[in-house]
Amino acid sequence: EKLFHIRDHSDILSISEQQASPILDQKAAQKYLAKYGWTEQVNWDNNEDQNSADEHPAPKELLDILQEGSSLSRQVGNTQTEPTKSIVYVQALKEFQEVNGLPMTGKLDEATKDAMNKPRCGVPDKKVLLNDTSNFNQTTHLNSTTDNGDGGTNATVNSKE
Amino acid sequence: RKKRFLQLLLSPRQEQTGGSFLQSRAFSKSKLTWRLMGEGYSRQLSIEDQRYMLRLAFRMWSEVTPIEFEEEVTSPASMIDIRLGFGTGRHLGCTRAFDGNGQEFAHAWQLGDIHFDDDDQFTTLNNPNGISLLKVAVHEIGHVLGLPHTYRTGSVMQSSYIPHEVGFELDWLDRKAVQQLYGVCEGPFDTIFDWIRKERNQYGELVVQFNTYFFRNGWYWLYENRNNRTRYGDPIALSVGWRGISYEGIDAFVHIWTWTKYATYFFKGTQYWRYDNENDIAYTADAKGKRYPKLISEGFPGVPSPIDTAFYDRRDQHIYFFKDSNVIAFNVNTKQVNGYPKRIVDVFPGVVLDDHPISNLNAVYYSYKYQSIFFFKNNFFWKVVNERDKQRNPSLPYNGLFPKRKIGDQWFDICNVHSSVLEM
Repeated sequence: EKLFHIRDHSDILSISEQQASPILDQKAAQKYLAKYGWTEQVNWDNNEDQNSADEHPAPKELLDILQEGSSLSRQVGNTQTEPTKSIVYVQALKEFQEVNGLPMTGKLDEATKDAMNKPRCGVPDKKVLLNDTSNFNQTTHLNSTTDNGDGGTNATVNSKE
Repeated sequence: RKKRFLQLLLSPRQEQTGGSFLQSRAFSKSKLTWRLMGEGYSRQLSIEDQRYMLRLAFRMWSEVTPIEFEEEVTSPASMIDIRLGFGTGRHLGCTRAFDGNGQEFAHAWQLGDIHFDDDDQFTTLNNPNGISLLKVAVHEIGHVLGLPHTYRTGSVMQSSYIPHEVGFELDWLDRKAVQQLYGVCEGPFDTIFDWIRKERNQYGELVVQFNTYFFRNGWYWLYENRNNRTRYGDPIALSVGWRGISYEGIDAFVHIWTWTKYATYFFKGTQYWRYDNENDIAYTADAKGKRYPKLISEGFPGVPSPIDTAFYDRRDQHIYFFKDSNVIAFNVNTKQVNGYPKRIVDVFPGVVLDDHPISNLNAVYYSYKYQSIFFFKNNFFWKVVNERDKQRNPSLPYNGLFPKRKIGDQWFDICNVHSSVLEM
């Protein structure tokens, strides 16, 4: 039996042994985006061979870029260079901001952190099904949450490749 | 922009091919079993509360899909289609650990199991604090059935948890999404009718309102025409909503409405009841003390029984009884059936050759919403030509039947649920 001291057990009901790590910095945000398939589709198939994003840390050079504090959006600018992994993360962040009705800054602002820290389902938003011999991938139907007054009937933008 | 434009160009073809892909990612059975695993009970709620919430969540999907879900507690776990459980951290042999209180509250595997993070505070229907177990369960069952996340406002498949003030339901687009995978509900009905009631509005004025009902076996649905769906929570057992009549297999409902007559009747087999609309119960006896149910042959001389179905036509004040390939018109004023029986195809000819139900109708229904008569047989209906149709096209035959259409194309989501959850 779990140890409690209050008659109605509220001390063990309200305080959990383990708290989820909040998304506070860019490293955590990267993990979040990777975990839920925003940077790369997640292999998700019947609880087998499940690769958690925790087991795939971001490349060191990318972490160095982020930890320097420089804004990746400045680096991207209007260049037409081939996308680098850093750009992938910025684009993923912008995409996340867009579907959550946030300004697409590419920066981890407070509103973006709040959105990432909301209670959510653990199923990735973008995932590939391993056992599917076709090239069918499941992706989230990315529909902006901004209300345009028509009761949420915006056209669906399917981000499948 | 270029990527989105390309996707728009390709989308019709993608949907066409995507449909076949989606088909392969859906259950192929129409009845699925589920179980809350004994080793996966939550510490927060009573076991009965947990099972009740899950039962309700599965029922909500049943109400909009041709799938029935049955809670199975006796078979070996390996034979259960969907297994559910609560756990924390590393749990239930799952390779994806939960993260503790906050953020991730559950996950599910397509065509597989559902896990809930017991470090998060799940609550039941009446508790507004915490995370609604019902809403999370409905969401995760959606994944099991094959639905991905969406960011559409109002969808139950949004990835983030959205608290709701009043009871949430599956909206039109969520229904259509799952029906793309599993199809729509189909099947014949026993009878369909509009039930008229007189009420006083807020100003004390007498107003006449109607509700549309669909009967099948021992269940019924109230159909909300303005919302294009059934009432939330239907079907309901006939015995609950229609007291005193047979509790299954009703053949017909007839509402006689003239300047001097106002009576409603239910028919089954060779018998009929008169219904007391005021008290919402069948009469036990008529004015002379003769008990109900009575024989059709007594109350409607000249009408053979058992009948297939019947309806009352206000235009000519006849009840049309249908049996096999024949129709019998009973005059409610003279109580006679002169000139009948006649063939259905002669009284109600098809507008298009060879498109006619011919015989053994399931139901005939006059709709006040559509101001038309409809014939029902199996999964199809035929609309009867009315005055407006004739004005637009005078060449149409009187009482002609338009070509058949699927019932599910006009009356949506009238779905069975498993008998074990009928009483919920």
